[in-house]
Amino acid sequence: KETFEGHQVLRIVAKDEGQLSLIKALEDMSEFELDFWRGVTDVSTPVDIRVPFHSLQSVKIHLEGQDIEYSVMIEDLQAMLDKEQEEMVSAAR
Amino acid sequence: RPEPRNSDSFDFANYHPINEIYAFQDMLVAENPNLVSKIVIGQSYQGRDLNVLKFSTGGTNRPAIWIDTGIHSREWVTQASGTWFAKKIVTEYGRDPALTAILDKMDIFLEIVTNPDGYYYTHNSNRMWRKTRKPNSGSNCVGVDPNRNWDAGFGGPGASGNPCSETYRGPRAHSESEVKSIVDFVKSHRNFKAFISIHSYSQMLLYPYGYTRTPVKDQAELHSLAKKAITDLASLYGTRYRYGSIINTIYQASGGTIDWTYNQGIKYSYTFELRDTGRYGFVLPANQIIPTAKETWLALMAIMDHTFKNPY
Repeated sequence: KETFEGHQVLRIVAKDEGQLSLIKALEDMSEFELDFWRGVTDVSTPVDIRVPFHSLQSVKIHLEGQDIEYSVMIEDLQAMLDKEQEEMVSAAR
Repeated sequence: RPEPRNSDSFDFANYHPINEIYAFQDMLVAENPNLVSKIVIGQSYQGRDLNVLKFSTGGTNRPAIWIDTGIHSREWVTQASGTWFAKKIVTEYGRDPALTAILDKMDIFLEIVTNPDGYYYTHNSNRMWRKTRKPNSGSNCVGVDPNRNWDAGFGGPGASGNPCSETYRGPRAHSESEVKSIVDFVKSHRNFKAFISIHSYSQMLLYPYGYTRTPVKDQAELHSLAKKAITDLASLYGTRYRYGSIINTIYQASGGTIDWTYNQGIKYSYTFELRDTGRYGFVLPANQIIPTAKETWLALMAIMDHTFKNPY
């Protein structure tokens, strides 16, 4: 079973079209193994990306290095999934 | 989990594995033999039945409305909402004058688990799985994005040719049995008037096209109907939706479901992106299932009512 300990979902907001292109360029950086939950659309719409633990630091440095604003939408994905699972099990009981 | 004795005691406020949703479908059919029947339109790659619930009060090949949920398996709030819609239709027929008028003249088809292999996989192996589960020859990566596999701008920009991508289009249009089964069903039925494919998340109501900037010929009508639908949706809890064509509202996407259905002549072709915009993404808490389903139902009724009142 795939687990997601330490995976975070970052909510990234581009300031302008230039930054939007920089965010879109992340799609091709397969080494980060990013999972775009909400893809790049336009400057006014945030981009949500699930970032595996092993890439977190690199991705954050990459974004900060380009002055791209982001927030952490989900601190630890696995913790949320565990809660979801618990709810399902307790509902079953 | 104790088996619910009937569909009234089914727990709509929680997520359920595929076997429980399939059991619910059979229960609903058994309880409502004069309104609900189950059609198996094909099998998934791993051999699971592709179940479509048909809601009909009679007639032969009546004009029809299609609703599907769960084509992207990790979007759990959609399958859960689809289950609630099924019960809502049965409960409201004969009570709600608008729905009763629709069902007295039209049929409704509802496919709740449109990607069963993927859905099973999200419960047992990878909660974040989106695609089908068919292996791709020549690659270690599995699965095709079933919303890029349709013969509408297939292979164009807005889908990937890389089997490891979440938006992998597949080796050819309709290569996925989960997609081909709907294609064949829609083509053989030949009388669908509306086609609504439900995704999550980001709270949008979208109409064609996604593969080209060329506006659809019915753009004005689809746009104003979308506005009415999201206004009705927002009337319940104030949930705000954006709306417009796929390519103008989100991004270019080729091989998409509703581009194909629109090109088949099904004018009222829409895609929903349900909750959430806030903090949960695909892991929407179960306590938001029923509110999401209830508000979405108002938008669905707006589209179905308009379809009914504007025959073509």
